Amino acid sequence: KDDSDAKDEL
Amino acid sequence: MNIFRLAGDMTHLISVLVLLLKIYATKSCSGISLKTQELYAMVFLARYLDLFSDFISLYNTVMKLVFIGSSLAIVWCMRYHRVVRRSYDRELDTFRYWILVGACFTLALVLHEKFSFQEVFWAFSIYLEAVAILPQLVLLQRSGNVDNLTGQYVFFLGAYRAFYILNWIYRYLTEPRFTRWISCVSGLVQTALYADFFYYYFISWKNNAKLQLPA
Repeated sequence: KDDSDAKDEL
Repeated sequence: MNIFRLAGDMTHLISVLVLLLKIYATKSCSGISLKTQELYAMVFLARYLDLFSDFISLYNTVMKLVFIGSSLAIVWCMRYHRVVRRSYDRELDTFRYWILVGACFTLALVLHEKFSFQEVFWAFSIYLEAVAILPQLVLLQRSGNVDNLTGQYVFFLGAYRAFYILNWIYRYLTEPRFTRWISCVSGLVQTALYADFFYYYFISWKNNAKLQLPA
């Protein structure tokens, strides 16, 4: 999973 | 991570700390909607299902634990703490929120990024958070006078998603493949729901008067 579609936001 | 998202997360954290302070310092939860707190607990539990499966960063994991832990602690406190529970406005906090939960879950089954268990629950949590403040706003209107800490709690809770909107604009402009329509549209609806509260909050701050929401 690259950064932009990983759920990296809270 | 960008400054807008960090500001948003910090504002969200402040809103949680203000609420915990109010409940702990005054041993009272008057003016606080248990239903909104329960909706937020559902939001965090549904959104952070990836807590143990996808490690993004220590910050991400710690903040998820803080939000899940604090929302559950507040719900527990308002329901079972022998002193705090007595000040709960049970007869004013009557919003039938299962309609909201059902509608958001149905929408998540239809509108999601990918049709998987985790993604449907994630979309559900995004939609549910957009409307989670409704019971609290209704309670504020019914209970008339709003104590300072409660007003500040709602203000910071509304402001954090406004910072996230700036974050999404920034990421859209700087990251080639960044599209989060579900989050963006829901975030706009969520922030719009606070519009009248922000207006009366600003008026009360300008006139240095008590926050009064019209019934």
